[in-house]
Amino acid sequence: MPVFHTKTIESILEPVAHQVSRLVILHEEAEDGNAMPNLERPVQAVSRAVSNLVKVGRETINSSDDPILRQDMPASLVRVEQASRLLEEASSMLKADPYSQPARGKLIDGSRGILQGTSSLLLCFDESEVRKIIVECKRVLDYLAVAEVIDTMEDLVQFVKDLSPCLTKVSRDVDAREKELTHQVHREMLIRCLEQVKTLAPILICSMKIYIQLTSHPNNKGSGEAAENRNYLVGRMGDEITEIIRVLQLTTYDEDEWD
Amino acid sequence: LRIGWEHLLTSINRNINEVENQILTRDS
Repeated sequence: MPVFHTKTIESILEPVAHQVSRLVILHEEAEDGNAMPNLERPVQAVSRAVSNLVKVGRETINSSDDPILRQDMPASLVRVEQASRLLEEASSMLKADPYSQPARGKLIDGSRGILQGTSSLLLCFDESEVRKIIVECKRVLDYLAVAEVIDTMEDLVQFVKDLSPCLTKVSRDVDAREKELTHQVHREMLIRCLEQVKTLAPILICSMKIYIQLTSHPNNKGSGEAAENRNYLVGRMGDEITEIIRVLQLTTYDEDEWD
Repeated sequence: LRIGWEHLLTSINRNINEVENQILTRDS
């Protein structure tokens, strides 16, 4: 069962998560009474890496136009900085006393803290990326809402010109996102919805064309039915896009799916 | 445990660098 919901996050965090948990168990079970090694150098390296990360993180926050990212990300950076300080404290305590138990505790807390901080940092960033895709999806929904008022061929041509690049972007972004997900059920849901949207889009345009042709004909026969058909297709496409938005935001696992 | 802690700190260091790269890549 995957723990991390994207392959990128999994590839970055899983090796270190595995090592932290293994070492915590070893440490808790250890009754060796051996002296701890001098960890000054590796801890200093971690401190430098954390400083760089915090710098990059702050620059990202300052340049981002995503208010949620700007709000959520600082706490993750603080978490990583605090954890880094715990490691520094542990390192200097161990230098003075290689048998220090509190120092070992700080090492564990610091390691866990860095893992938690980087994990929430990646999640903040990932959620922000998802929001960007959702903005595009909502743009498609806005265009679909216009479909019902289009009654000339000129407007239809413009509608297709506006909708096509937006749909292409959604298709490309959702396709890439689907490939990033570790949860098979969510992947399949996105694939299915995207296929539906791709199938429905040309049918919708066709139905709009039929409606325009029928309404411009002198006897106007069948235009009511054509409008109903067009509205049905708008609804179907809207439902699929709404479902894509919902699935994109899922990060936890529905227990029923494991039954 | 001796090798373990040094190894873990090296991994943590790499992990932080990867997170940084991730942010820089996506932010660009």
